[in-house]
Amino acid sequence: GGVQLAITDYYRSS
Amino acid sequence: MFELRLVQGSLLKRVIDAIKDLVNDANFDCSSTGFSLQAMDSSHVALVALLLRSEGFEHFRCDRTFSMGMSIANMAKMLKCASNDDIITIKADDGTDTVTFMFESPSQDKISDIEMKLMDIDSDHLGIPDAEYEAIVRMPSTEFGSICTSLSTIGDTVTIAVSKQGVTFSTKGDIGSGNITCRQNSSTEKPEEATIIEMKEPVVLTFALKYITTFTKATSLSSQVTISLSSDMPVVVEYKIAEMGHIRYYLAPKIEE
Repeated sequence: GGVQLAITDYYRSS
Repeated sequence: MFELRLVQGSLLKRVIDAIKDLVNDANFDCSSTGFSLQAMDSSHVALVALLLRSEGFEHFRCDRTFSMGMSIANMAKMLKCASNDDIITIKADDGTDTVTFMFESPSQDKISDIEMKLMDIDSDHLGIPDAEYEAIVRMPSTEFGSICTSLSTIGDTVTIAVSKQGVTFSTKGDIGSGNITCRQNSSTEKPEEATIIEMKEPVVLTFALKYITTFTKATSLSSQVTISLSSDMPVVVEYKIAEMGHIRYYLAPKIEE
């Protein structure tokens, strides 16, 4: 259950 | 010119084993600092960051900073040609599209030269800011591995809850549910068997077990694992690599619909 978030929702391209 | 020599060749084999189920292709960044990698899994849910510092190698030469794109699966195949006690040398020249692995037996009576094709890989490098975490759990890596394996036979997700009482890993599935609590235990004479919980705030987060279980492939690299948690943030699961660096896995949480 639940929605899987992405790592790119938290960290941006540097 | 890039050349590194690692007497403990099995370490590189274990590092690649710890990455290969998560990442298909990755750019290895070579600089005077060391040999590093940052890569996401194909669904961009998890990220792995590896650092092997130059001081940890018996020989390390890197004339200029560059990246080598490699298929992790192919690298694992090439490393199968190395015995666990072999010394590994990795060499690449500027402008070439191949990398050479040399495996030497400790008695120098067998030398294997393996050439592997490099790849052009488009990959985003993510900026990961230094963060203060609300809870940090240090525990034996084998313990963490066996908890994840046990829970994944029951359910697909693990909820990690850190409180003053300890850290609880829980799951729920069609056949039932389970939870395992580890309490702080710093009195042990062996530091590698200790469980230490630093908590500023209680934290409860849920993660997909299939990713966490993949991270535990790094268990052989370190006797302890560090799990850093903050509400609404990716978890960081870190295995230190003695004298050399670390492998860190970042995983985005699951949230209620």
